[in-house]
Amino acid sequence: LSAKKGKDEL
Amino acid sequence: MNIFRLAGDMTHLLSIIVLLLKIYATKSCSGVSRKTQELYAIVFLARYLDLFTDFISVYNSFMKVVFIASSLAIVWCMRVHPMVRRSYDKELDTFRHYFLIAACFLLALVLHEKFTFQEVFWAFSIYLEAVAILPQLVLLQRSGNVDNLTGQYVFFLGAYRGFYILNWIYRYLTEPRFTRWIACVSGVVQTALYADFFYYYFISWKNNSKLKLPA
Repeated sequence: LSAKKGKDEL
Repeated sequence: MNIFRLAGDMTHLLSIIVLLLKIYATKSCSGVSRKTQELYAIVFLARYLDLFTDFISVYNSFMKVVFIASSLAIVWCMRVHPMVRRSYDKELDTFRHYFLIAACFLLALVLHEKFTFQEVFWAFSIYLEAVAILPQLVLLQRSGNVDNLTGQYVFFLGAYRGFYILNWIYRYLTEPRFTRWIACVSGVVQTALYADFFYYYFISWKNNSKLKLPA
């Protein structure tokens, strides 16, 4: 999950 | 997405809605720092440069658009709307926010995850968000009396920061590789800035009295 590209938090 | 992050996003959204409602209903922005609002608009514009390059989720993109649009709407109201504009007290809102912008940008040039256009602007937005509330807190301190909606606006913003810290603790414990030092350290600094305000907010809430900050 944390390897996902981009920032997932606002 | 965990419950803490959702609660954080919702209180963040709520704070903006409270502020828009206050300005719209009273046609006045007294007690609101335009400088803080402009800093938030810059924060969102700088951070969400990835809106068109990285798709995370519909929720993520939707919230980004909402945050950019609502922060620009508030700044627009305070600068352009004839009635709201007149209620803005320039004399109270004297914080030199350009220094904050310059300092945060320099810090972002030095401290970032990667030296790319997007990453430097992302780091810049994180640092700027941490201190963006300062002009607002200084304005409240100066005017002493805080009206209910402005108090609630700052309260919800502080709650949003608190939930994000819980979210990071949760993620750190549940996601093996979750380390986001820039965001976490800046986030703790930002939340600490609210500590003083919260103290007085709770005292006034406990005593059921109007929120007043000491001079």
